[in-house]
Amino acid sequence: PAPQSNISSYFKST
Amino acid sequence: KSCSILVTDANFECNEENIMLQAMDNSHIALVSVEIGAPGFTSYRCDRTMPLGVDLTSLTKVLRCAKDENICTLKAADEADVLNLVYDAKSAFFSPFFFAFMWHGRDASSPFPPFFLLCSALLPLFIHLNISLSSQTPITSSWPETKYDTRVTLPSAEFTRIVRDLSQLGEHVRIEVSKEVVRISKLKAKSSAEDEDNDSIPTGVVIEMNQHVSLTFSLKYLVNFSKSGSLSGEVQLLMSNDVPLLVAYDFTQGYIRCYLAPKIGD
Repeated sequence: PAPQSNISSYFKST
Repeated sequence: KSCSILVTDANFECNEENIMLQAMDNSHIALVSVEIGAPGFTSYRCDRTMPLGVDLTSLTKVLRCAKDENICTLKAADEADVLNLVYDAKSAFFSPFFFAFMWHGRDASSPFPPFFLLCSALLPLFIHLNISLSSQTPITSSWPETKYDTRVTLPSAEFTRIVRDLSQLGEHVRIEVSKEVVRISKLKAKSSAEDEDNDSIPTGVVIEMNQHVSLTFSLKYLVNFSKSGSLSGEVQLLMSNDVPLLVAYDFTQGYIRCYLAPKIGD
């Protein structure tokens, strides 16, 4: 199966 | 209860306007965001902004003690380390019980604390619970404002049925949205007989899109998201390529939004 991405990698510092 | 499937500990951030919760699951694959506005409560008062760190697994067990007709009051005093829950039934017919116990410690391995049950035909139903509060590291930053390429609105019961059925057949699902069709197809068939795509275009589906989108997700998480279906008649799936899927349930005076990181590549 394709690797799973990490949700925190989509966060941008605010 | 919907959140506890995804996250075990979280902070309820309370202020004068609402109660909010935002937390990632332990695997850092999904994020859940909940907001309940003050008008959504019969009575609401917050004298000071404060986080309430709660073990959601334990809280869910406590909530199971409530009946639908119970009114639940949550209270936390200034500087207190416990969250106080009081269930108060207005109906005298269902009012013969009195529960009271203190609950300290957040060790998941510890047994559910014993409680005392006193019965009286005249006492109002009064469940008095204290849950110890913990200091969590909250995700204080809101999810960045994202403009999604597609938005699919469909009955939440249909979404629940689709992901539940597909989860019987595979572990992952591809969601593709084009101008007139949303295709939700499993990726890992158990047999060739089950290998046909399950095009799902139930009644009441609205597709809004600027760009074709195709993303792959873990079905296990979508099934957990769909447990929130009872909160709203509709669910919205917001997607853009290469960003997390947003599964949004809006209800009166609040919402629960679940974000799911996609699979990389194919």
